[in-house]
Amino acid sequence: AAKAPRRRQPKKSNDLPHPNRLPGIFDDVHATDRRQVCRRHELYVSFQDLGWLDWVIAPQGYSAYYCEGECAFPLDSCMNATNHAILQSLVHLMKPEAVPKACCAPTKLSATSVLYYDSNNNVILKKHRNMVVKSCGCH
Amino acid sequence: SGSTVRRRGHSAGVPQRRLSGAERRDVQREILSVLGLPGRPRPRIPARAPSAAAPLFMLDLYRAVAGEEEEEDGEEATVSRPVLTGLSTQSPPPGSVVSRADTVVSLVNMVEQDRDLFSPKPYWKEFRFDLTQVPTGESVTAAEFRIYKGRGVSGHGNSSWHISIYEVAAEHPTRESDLFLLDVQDLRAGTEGWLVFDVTAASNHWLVDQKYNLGLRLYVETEDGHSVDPGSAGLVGRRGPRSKQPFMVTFFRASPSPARVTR
Repeated sequence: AAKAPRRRQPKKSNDLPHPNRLPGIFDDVHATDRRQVCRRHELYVSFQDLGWLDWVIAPQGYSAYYCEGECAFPLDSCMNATNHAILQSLVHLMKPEAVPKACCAPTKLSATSVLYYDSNNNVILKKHRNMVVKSCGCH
Repeated sequence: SGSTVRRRGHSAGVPQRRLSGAERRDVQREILSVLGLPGRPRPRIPARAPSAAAPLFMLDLYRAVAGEEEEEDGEEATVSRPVLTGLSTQSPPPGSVVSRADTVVSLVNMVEQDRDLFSPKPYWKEFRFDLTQVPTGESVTAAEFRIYKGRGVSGHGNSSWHISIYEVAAEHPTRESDLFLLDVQDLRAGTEGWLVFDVTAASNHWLVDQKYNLGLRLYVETEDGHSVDPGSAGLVGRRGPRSKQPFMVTFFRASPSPARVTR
């Protein structure tokens, strides 16, 4: 069974909560033998690895996550499928060459904030929308 | 770095493709543009362990916001904005949620002029700020001027002082500048802590055109209107300890539907 995403405690300090780090860190082995259902996976964007901690005050990085997995029939409830995706997966079942499966993509995104110095030493706190995947689904 | 990356609980790592120098620069440029930055900032002060008042205040604000983003599930996170006319003894608290800011900028106090005890009355202190970094496509929702008041010279202990902040609207070579009253506070002379003044009107004015940015002017008067030198009243300026230097904080909100800029 797919590993349910862990519900993390609110982060008190700026330590990295996950051993996985960007760039390019995925949290699941792409096993061909078992199909992965569409769900959220770990992806940590590390400002430290990018060498930006001379101007970024906080955080040292943030969990962005990403969506991956099969949207194969039957699309059960945990896959946040749209009605259209359900129909598309039915048609795919009948005509796999003509119509692809629905795709696994974010259904809810949220913001993350970054505190940094600009080149004039002003301090800026900026909220960036749609930077963190909250949930995935079939579209 | 091309090293094999290990994942918790799995021995087989996932090989990471090594990026060329050009690719690495592209990756950084792309992430910077997603963060709305034209390039990589190069501050003169390293970001680690900020000690000046403004970064410390902004770090408090960041923690308040980051905490809210963690708890909220998809709800719009809001940026706290300090209580407008508040007084605090430690570093300035983030205060209660008043506006939903998308960007908060704390401005460095660039220039400071004093008319002090060695000049004719009335005494005052003037502050100017660097407005170059103003987010495009966003409008000011609030702006505050924060200045620390220490004990000041003795002898005034229980009397009451009247501290007022003006926007310098226009300067004249031969006569006094034109001033526009922004905010006033009455407090006991012996009071200590951060004073917060609402300067939203001035901030809006400056952003219309930076030529209007002639700064803020602060006066201190006794109850019967005698001018008091702000420095001897305990008001800390640019030459004071870094953790108590004055600064301005401006809260911006993105325009309702900013056109997605095609890149």
